Amino acid sequence: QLTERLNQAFKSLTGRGKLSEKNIADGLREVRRALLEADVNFKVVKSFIESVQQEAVGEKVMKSITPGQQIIKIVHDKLVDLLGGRGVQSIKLPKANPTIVMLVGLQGSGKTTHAAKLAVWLRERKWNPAMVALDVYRPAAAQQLQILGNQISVPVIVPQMLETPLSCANRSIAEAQMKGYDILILDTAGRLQIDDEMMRELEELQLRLRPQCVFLVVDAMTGQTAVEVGQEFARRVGIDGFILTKLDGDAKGGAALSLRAVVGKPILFIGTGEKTDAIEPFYPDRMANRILG
Amino acid sequence: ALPFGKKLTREDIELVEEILIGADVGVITTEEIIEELNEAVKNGEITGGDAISILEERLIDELGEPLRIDVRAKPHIILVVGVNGTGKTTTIGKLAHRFKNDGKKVLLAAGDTFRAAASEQLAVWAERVGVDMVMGQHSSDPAAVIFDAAKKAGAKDYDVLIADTAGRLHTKKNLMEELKKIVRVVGKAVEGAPHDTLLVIDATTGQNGLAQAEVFHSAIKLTGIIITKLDGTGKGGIAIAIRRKLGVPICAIGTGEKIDDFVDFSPQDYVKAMLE
Ligand SMILES: Nc1nc2c(ncn2[C@@H]2O[C@H](COP(=O)(O)OP(=O)(O)OP(=O)(O)O)[C@@H](O)[C@H]2O)c(=O)[nH]1
Ligand SMILES: Nc1nc2c(ncn2[C@@H]2O[C@H](COP(=O)(O)OP(=O)(O)OP(=O)(O)O)[C@@H](O)[C@H]2O)c(=O)[nH]1
Ligand SMILES: [Mg+2]
Ligand SMILES: [Mg+2]
Repeated sequence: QLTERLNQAFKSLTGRGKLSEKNIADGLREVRRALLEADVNFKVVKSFIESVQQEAVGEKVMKSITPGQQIIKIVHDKLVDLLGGRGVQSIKLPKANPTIVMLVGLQGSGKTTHAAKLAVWLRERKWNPAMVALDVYRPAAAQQLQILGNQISVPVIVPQMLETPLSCANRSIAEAQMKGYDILILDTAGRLQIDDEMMRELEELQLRLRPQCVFLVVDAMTGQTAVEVGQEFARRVGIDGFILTKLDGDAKGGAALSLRAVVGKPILFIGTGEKTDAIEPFYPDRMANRILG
Repeated sequence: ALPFGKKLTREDIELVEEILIGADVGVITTEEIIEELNEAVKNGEITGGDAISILEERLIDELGEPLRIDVRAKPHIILVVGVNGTGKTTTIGKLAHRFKNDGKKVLLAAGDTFRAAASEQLAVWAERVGVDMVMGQHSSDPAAVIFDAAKKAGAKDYDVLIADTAGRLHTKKNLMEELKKIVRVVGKAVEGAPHDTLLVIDATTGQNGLAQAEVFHSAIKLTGIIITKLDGTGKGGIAIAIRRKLGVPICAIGTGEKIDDFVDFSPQDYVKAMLE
């Protein structure tokens, strides 16, 4: 564990005076390794370590904890800060007619599953949701959302024969207005951020539909490329927040820090399982513990 | 060019670090590789070339021989496994297409009886490729479905059976036990089955990919790895750590969502793509 490794590195230090630059450099070498092992982006780690270094220089060595623990505390607090600070960031969903939430992201990240989870979560908060299957490419994609919709008793609108995603989305808005659904959750096809044609499809959906909230759905096991992905989706489509999925596994989830640091948008939810109730709000301090653990 | 007997320079090391870590090879494996390269340079085993070309050679060497599936048994049974969303079902469609083009009679088993529309998704692929598929009821025992498919493959003279399984996180003990049961059961249906067990890994996966491979390999012996989504910006470098630590060879890569976006693994091409 990081705490043990840092305590090893500082065995000879006694609780007196200030943390020397050498103490800090030694400690931060271990922290850097831990963050990289946790999949935090290489460049994000570099600037994070530099800023911790500046903060740690001149800190008095505290008597009650070991220097290793002290460095961890500085790192931990800074991580929590970067991940969004103490407490939960709440999602802003203005009333529109209907309010539109759109899920986007790479292939297989968990969008379809989280559309259903969000529908349940919203209904618990007195919304009247419907889901819209805009993935016209993946085999049985619409069926997947329909089956989930049946399981949770939420209506699902699926594309008609040869209908484009935009046309289906517009039709679902009309249906929502007619049937009184006050929020629509749009599930889109997985796509590479470097696939220009697919990104243009998303740009057009965003431009024409003006969703109130666009979530980038990201797999918690994503490695170094998370930054490129997040930046490109943010640049082309505009992202309001992230959903980090599959946190019921043992991936450290360092991508969370990279995305938050580079894109500057909050992580609003985490996915913790395959069932439709496995969604929770994102807690920065729990994530910091997970990344450093 | 590196002068004989010298160490790698600070700049060389930083460059190699940035490339390897950036490709998800992992900081520990990267440190080991740099240490080994340094030793080789000091001992005079490497006497020239820039850091990138000696790294390229080392990585290609590291990856060893790719796995080429050798359809000896009849039926030759391939089990496809991995965590959620990595591309197993899609890859099976591509594999089936490959075998069919090689003149093999292929059967698919829809062994994901859990996830919404999983069997329906594989059925679309079966139809696209033009191969038969065995499926079970939703929530039926996947081992039973795969057992039935294996029996059918033997009885009806199929050359290859490819069995799809549900995505499962390696941390879920009950799901890993289910996988062990599938392996036991299919071994009872056909002697020596499964003849190949392929772990499908997403090229965007970070260090968790090594944990996935370790747990899957210790639960049910893997014979090969398929890295999907290499058409994206992920480099799949964790495969190098997996190969070093577990010795499991890479079989093929997925380069897109279409039926022929499937390429036999070439260490040279893979390493070149990683280093550019
Ligand atoms: N364990 C776990 N599995 C999850 C979670 N979220 C999604 N999954 C699983 O991950 C796999 C992919 O989920 P999907 O919802 O199909 O992903 P997607 O982003 O819609 O995929 P594409 O539409 O192909 O891009 C499925 O097996 C899901 O059950 C999660 O939080 N935990
Ligand atoms: N770009 C790209 N997408 C891929 C590749 N392989 C699979 N996909 C996509 O990844 C997504 C998930 O693929 P699936 O085949 O459903 O993955 P899976 O492992 O069977 O998923 P679960 O059964 O839910 O665990 C789909 O959108 C596929 O089209 C690939 O090589 N490149
Ligand atoms: Mg989907
Ligand atoms: Mg599947």
